[in-house]
Amino acid sequence: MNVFRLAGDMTHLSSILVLLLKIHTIKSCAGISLKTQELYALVFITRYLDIFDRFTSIYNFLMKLIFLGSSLSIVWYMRRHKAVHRSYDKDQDTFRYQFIVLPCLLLALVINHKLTFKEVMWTFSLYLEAVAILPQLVLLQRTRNIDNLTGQYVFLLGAYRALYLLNWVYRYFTEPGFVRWITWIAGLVQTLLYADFFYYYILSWKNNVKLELPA
Amino acid sequence: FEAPPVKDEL
Repeated sequence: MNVFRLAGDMTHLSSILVLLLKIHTIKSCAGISLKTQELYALVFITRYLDIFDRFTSIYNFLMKLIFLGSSLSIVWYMRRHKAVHRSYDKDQDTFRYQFIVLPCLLLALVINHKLTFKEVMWTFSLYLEAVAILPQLVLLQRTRNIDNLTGQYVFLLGAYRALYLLNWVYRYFTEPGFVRWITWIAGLVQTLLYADFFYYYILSWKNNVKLELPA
Repeated sequence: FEAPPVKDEL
């Protein structure tokens, strides 16, 4: 464990808490893409298949439970909770995510460390996580006034993977033989997808104006 | 690709 990875995990956790706070307190998910939330639930499910048969640390075990529990409860809130579901803008959240799930699955079948079910699912979760934000970014472009919590949620979500990139650089230089090409490339693509959001988010923050993404 | 890496990260 290093400071970059811990900061990354805490940033990831806080992004989820910001979203849960928004949904639970103001009972609204306006501007939030259910598609992205469902993709994230799928990412965690396929990533943590080994939660009971590979024990790394209490920390990892607890964080996996938190990520699984929170992502599934967010999907539940947005689908089942009456007030929250009413605030969900399904006409705008139209990204057909089979366009990303299937290619990620095929890619995971072709490029992986080992052709076993768990290894392919784990690799699939990496590829899927890299592009899972796309429905949310598309929705943000369509949403005129992005509220602060939604902006903070997306920013923290992008920042966590950027911190993980620093973690991989640190581990590359401190742990001989630490090479994770698949993870690195997926993580880099994921972070690059946030590039223009980061640009407009920091601009809106500096000029103290409402966040707006050009369509 | 190299052998499956240890999954020590989240």
